[in-house]
Amino acid sequence: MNIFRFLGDMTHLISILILLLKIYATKSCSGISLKTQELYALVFLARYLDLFTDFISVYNSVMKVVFIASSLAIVWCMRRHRVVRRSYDKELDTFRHYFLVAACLALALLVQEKFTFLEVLWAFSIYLEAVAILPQLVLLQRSGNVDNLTGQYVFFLGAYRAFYILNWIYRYFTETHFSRWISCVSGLVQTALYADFFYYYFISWKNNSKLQLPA
Amino acid sequence: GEAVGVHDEL
Repeated sequence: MNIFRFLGDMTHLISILILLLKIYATKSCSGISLKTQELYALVFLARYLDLFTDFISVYNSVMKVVFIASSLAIVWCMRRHRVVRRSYDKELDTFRHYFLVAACLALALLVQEKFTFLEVLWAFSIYLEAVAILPQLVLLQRSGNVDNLTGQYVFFLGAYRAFYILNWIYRYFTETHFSRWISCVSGLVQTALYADFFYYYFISWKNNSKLQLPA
Repeated sequence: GEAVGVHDEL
């Protein structure tokens, strides 16, 4: 494992911890898209079914369990927690995420490394992860004001994607048989979706002002 | 080389 991959995993983990901290400390999920969280839970469940078939390392297995458990916990809190669910911005979170699921499933059936159950699910999870942030970005755009923790959450998620791209570039040059064009193309699309957010994040950071997205 | 079906990234 190279340093970029490790930093990518760590920023991903930090983003989830920030989200859990926000929900736990403020007992509020305002500004957070339940649809994006549901998509992530689906992404992890579909991709990490290989927990039962392929063993890579203890690190990989532990991280997979952490990602599945935390994403389910977040969805559960937003839907069922007596206090937290009241702060959910339901009227702003109207992105039709089922279309994303259907489109990604169709794409995975057409484009995958091998037409097996696990490979189709794996490709599906990669495609879905690439676009899963869309409902969250739309929600932030609509609400305009972004609270600190929500801003940090999206920032670290974007940083995770950026580190993974560096990781692929590194692997491309250091490993003889590295070709993961499905992950790489999807990863580039996913990171590009953050470009706009990053732009406004850095502006607010530079001006030391509150993060605001244009309507 | 890496076998198809083994995904070592998260």
